[in-house]
Amino acid sequence: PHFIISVPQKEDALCFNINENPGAVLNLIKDPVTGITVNGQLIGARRTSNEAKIQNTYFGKLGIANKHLDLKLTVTPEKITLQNGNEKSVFNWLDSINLQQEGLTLIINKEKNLVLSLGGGASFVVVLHQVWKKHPLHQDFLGLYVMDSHKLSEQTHGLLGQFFHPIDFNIVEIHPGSDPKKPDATMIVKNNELTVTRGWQKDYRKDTKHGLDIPCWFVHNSGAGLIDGVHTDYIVSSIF
Amino acid sequence: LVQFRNIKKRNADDVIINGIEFYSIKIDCRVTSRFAHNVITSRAVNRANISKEVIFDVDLPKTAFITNFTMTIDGVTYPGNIKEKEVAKKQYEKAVSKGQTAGLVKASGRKTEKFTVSVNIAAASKVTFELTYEELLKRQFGKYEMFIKVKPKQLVKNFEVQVNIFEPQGIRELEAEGTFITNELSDVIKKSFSGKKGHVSFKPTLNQQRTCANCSTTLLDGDFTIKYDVERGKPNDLQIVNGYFVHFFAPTDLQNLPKNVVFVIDISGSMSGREIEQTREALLKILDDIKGDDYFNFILFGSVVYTWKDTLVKATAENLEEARKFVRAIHTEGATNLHGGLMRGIEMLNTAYEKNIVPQRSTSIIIMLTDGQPNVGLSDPQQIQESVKKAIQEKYPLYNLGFGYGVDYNFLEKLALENKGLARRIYPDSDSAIQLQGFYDEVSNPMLSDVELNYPENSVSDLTNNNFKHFYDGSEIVVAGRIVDNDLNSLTADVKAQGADNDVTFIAQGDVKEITEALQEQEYIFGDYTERLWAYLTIQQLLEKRIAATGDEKENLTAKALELSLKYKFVTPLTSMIVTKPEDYDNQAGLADKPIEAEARSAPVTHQVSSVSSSYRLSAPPTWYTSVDGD
Repeated sequence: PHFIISVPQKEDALCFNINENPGAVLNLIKDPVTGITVNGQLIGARRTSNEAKIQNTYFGKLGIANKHLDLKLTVTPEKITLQNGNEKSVFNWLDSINLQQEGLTLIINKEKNLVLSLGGGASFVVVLHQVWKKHPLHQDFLGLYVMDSHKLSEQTHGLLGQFFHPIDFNIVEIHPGSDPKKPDATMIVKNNELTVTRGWQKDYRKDTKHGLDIPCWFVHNSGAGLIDGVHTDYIVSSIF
Repeated sequence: LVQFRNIKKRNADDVIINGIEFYSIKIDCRVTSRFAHNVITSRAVNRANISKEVIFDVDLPKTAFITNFTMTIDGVTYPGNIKEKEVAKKQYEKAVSKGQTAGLVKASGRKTEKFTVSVNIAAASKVTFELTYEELLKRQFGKYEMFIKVKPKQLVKNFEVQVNIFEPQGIRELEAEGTFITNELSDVIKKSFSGKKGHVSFKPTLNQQRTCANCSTTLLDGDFTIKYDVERGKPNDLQIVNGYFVHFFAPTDLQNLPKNVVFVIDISGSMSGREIEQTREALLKILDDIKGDDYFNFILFGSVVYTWKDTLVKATAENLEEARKFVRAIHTEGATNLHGGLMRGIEMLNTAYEKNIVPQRSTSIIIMLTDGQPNVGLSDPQQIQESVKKAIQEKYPLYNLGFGYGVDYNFLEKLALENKGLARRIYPDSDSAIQLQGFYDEVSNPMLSDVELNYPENSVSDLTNNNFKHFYDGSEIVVAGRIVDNDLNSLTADVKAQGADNDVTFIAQGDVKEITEALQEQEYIFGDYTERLWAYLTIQQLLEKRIAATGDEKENLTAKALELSLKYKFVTPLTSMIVTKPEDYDNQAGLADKPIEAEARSAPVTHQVSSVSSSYRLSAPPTWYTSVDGD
């Protein structure tokens, strides 16, 4: 999956990819103060194409939980399961739902996306990516967009969560890269000097088919030097 | 063409020349639904006790795109890297630091371009070269033709050509022949086909390769050609595989459309001698082929424009006889009033329709033959293009035949492509008349005009060209695209065209499930061929459109073609492949480019170095959120 980290104070964005094996569960957000945790499980192609050397992975399952509210939302491309205490509701992507409960709003836009707002805090948009059903290789997957992330606590961590509070970086020495449209540069961030490449990543919130290009500085090697630790530190044992 | 050169004298052992033994050459071709994936592998060993140069020399069809090249020396692989042309050149120049160097690929013949790599290898070292290229085979005169030039310069212990063809429609006929095949060798070609599969193999032993019993020279030198056709039970075949579709349209049993042909012939001074003689010869042969229902006329241009008849005339026996006399008397004079000649032709066709001289339901073409650049009347190429386009209004396709190398082929190609035709170079050789006649044969049997292939708008995207001025007998129309409807179970295509007597409609339907399953079973042949076929066709058409485009349109077409060339790793005129060689033994990097017809010369193509732009637009993202997704 590709990560886009917005840096509003710089009017810019950072991005990186995480390449990990299908089946791995990654911790994306963990906020001990609000009790919110978001994990995602990776999927790959149904089977590996003969010529594909590197298998791309995507999120096939997302788990959003609020420990304080005893609330768990599991999202897959097939169904959406909301566990509210002992009460369990299952929806599918063909439903159009607007569910409002105390401290929780869940809106499912049929076959497109869902929006989950928890209390007055951050809200999460999960985008459904559908591929051609008879495609022998690819399968449906999910994207996660976090809005108003500043409403989570300063102690928030995780592959995405660590970037919810201001991050500073400097770009120097912009120079031609191997692709004429994508210059390389040196980025100074967290006392590291990283070689980064100007590129684009897609925002699929409005147009799930084509997406909107978001220019960003791409950090190579699974975000090494930008993320705290290494990406394997974020592998957890289960979706909740 | 596989060719190996080794300099200096021959070793006593006749498979080792100058210390180098090529112990294996394999040409492996897999064709799935007309899309050919060819891999040429050759293995050599340096039997000498000092380092030696080994040359890998292959001729491939001009219509093919190289997709990969690797060189493996003693287990270490040196891959070719496909990059945007300017970036590749920059890197290449940096690597060699010796100024300009000839490229690895050169235009070499009418149908081929040559790929050459040489490398120095140490004593007792082994080297394996592997070149991959792909092409969409075109149907002409009722057959798909694939040709492989075979020319090893020495005897090879294991030499083989293996061709596997898979056609979902079923194979109707399959031929294989070589220009070098003797009676003894004819039994070595094994050919078989049954149902959807066809196979050709050619594996001569060392002794069968010898020019005579005790000779150490090889008789493998020439064209190895495979021709085949598929079953034509239905006019359409729609195949949907892995999210892409391809539609082959080639109806049979249609009546010929009556046609009107205006020949616009350059008779300027430069055509004197063999050129005009060959033109006369070709026109006389063409006159033998003109059908009784057709209308035709000749327009000659030197400094002045002449016409044979004031209007188009029917191809009656009397008119044809009179035309022959006229053709025999054609002689050269003056300069080149190309615009005048063309405009006279267009006016003549317009008048013929207005005054009902020709049948309303007939189709018209303009064939121009020229060897020079316009220098009388309107002579600015840009202005000629604008004027001709305005006058033709897409009513008649314009075919431009450029005689020889002095012609401004770029201009002729633009002019033709802007007017729904095409340009062809006629090579100044002993068979020029046959080349001219051959071209006429290709376009002389239109069966349908204004052919439109339509697909449900919400089901497909990224369509290749789906509008064709003509469908010619023995050819095939190919359209490919991407499936965007996630629930699609079957795809319906609607083909509309004008036939000889009335408008015709064909409906084609492709069932996703059946075809996908059937092809998955055959995946060993060539799994993702539909997607690559689509990419190949899209790039080819974008490059063609780019020739006639200007300004922003040209930039957009270039960007799209470049993006696809890089994504699918095709060496096209916009990309280059850098071949990095081992640093020892003075080896240098090499650059493989795709020559274009407008630059075609027998001399090597050289490269200009240009710098990479250093200004970039660093636009900011429009909204603020943090996300994770996939693309």
